[in-house]
Amino acid sequence: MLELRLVQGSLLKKVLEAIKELVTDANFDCSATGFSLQAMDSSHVALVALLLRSEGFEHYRCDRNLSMGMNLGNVSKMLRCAGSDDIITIKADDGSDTVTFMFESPNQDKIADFEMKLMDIDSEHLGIPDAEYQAIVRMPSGEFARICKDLSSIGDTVIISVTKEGVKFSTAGDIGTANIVCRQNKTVDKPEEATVIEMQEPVSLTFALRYLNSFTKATPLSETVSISLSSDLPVVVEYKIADMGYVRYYLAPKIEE
Amino acid sequence: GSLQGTMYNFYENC
Repeated sequence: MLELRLVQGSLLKKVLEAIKELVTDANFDCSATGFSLQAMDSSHVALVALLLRSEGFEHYRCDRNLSMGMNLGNVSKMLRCAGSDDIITIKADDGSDTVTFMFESPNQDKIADFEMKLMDIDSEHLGIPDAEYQAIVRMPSGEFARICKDLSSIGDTVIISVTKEGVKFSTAGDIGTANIVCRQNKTVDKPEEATVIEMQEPVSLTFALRYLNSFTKATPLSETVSISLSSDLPVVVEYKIADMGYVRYYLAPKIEE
Repeated sequence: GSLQGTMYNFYENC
């Protein structure tokens, strides 16, 4: 028996909007520790990892580990029927081949049940070891989304370089080139507006902008984003989900021949 | 040109 009750249902709505473009079908894994997902895009160039810890739910009942295969587009269609202030409960009976999303309005005067058939998805699970990154940039998520969007109108790939000057985003295309430098800036009145750069050593990597742009669909989840870079690893773009967990995107770099 | 890496260049199936 699975019954997960999330008072801030809007978080789940935003999570689906954040991942449904990158991944079509995926398994949601439920265990005592939380509700998670790991899935790659069709080209295996990018990977998304979601964690919503059990403590973040008002009620979390998961009698035994469960993996539920779903089409994320269909889940998104159902969750769009929930109000942004609704309480969302995910329910599934042991051995049943369906999952139910229940939406309760804040004053409990409207209760909706959406039931969806589960799918058999044989997805791979990659082992992602914790790593020390050569540079970690924390910046306003809207700022990062704007940079990725602007640069993709000039070129297809972006070189992200971190030096003691700051973090530089560079691209080039048929019409010309673009360079955006963001310097560390801690003297802001609100901490979420700060740009903080932790650099162990300078690093520079090249990435396809279309994946970074699909990652920025997670912007509504968090005011800030962290970008972790190391010369021999995929970049990790992380949006924390307040008090509950995170959506983490991994993107393999372009490898110079 | 440059080749696009994939997750398999960096992480193992577990």
